Amino acid sequence: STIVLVFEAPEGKDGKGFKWIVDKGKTVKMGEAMGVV
Amino acid sequence: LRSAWNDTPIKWYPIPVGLGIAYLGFKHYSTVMERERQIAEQDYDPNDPNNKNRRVRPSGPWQVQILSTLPLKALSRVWGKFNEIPLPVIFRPFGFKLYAYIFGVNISEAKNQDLKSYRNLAEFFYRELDPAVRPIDSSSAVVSPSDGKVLMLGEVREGGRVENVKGMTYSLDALLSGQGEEKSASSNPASPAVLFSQAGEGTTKATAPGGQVVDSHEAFAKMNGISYTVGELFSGTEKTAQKAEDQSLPTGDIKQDVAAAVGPKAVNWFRNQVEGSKRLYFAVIYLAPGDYHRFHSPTEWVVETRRHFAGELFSVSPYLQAIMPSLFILNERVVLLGRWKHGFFSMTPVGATNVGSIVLNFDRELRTNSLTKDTKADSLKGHGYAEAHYQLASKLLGGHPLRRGEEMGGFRLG
Repeated sequence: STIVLVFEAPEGKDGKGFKWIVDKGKTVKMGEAMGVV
Repeated sequence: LRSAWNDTPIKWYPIPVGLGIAYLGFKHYSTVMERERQIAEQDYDPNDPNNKNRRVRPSGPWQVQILSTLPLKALSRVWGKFNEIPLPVIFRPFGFKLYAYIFGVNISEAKNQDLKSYRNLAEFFYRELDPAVRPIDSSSAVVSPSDGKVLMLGEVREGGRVENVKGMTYSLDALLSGQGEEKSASSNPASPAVLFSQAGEGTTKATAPGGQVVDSHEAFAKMNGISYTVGELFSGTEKTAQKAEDQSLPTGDIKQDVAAAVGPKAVNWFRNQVEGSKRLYFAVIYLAPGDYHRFHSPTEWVVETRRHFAGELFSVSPYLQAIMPSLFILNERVVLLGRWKHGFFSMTPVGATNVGSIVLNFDRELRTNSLTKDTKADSLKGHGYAEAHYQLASKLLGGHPLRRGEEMGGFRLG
């Protein structure tokens, strides 16, 4: 099965806004950080 | 002829089982082909000769063609029923340990360690985890909703298309609302950025948090009797000051005046529109058969609407995702639409052949992978999904509020 997340967030530029902190292919655990603003 | 008919002895011979199966397969294949032909005829729309808005069909190499002829939903339901058969108590520890060994399940993380208490594989599959083994990160904006592998993540490009990685290309609108390719990304009218785009070129309207509709390029603060444009508001005091002389506006640090006049919430909202524009981001997480199959809220948000697409149940293994474009648009899925502090937020659990049943703890009505209710309802409505709204859950918030890490539901076998 799969879960798709789609959401709106402040554009990530100049160190501000949203940024992913995981990469493709990474195995994650529930509750693990994926993105920061 | 009469004597041949009367005198010939009748003998029965067993036919080979394979022959029988081949016959059934051929019979099913011809039925599916005939149904597809009829649908194609019905689907043809003279106003839309290129069939841009036609339903998405499975396309891909021969493996996909063969898969699309199989009765996947029926197989999934049989698989579900099979796994609900109670297992002998003495066999359970051995059986579940074998399953754990094959699929890499970490039994020590389970909340209930007594393997004999799980009556069947379906219960063991939907086991709970000990909360201590899954700490919820509190500092980030978004956490993972489940165990799994990040197959894709990134930013949604112009036109609502999700970034093309290993063949995974699909239209956002088709995923969330079942609409065709050409729809714009503005599928959720409530989002401010979307509001801007909906008004067309040049004449943009915006709804300020207070609910007044104002022209974003003309006077934003009209609602309080003060006349400021968006550009003047944040682009610099010099320009504004001049204007101020012309229109006897207050001079000095205009930002402080505005904040006081219209309130910080409105200021923040416009700062987002002018200084920090919004983007759509996406992530796709694949849950392998051995993974923990309950999903949790990835952040603090309010779910407003649920759209259940009773689609097919192709496998969603990374291999098939790579060779079958638009897989997510074909499969059975439950689209949850809502909003969080930065705007629009959605989460879509997508079912697969072995896990066709998607459960939501706060939505008792939802029945997926069900032959009776859902599919008929959808076809009656003609738009391909059954919709529910959660406004009653909380009038104040307009939906069902979820906290980060809160269990939302899960995938069940079959």
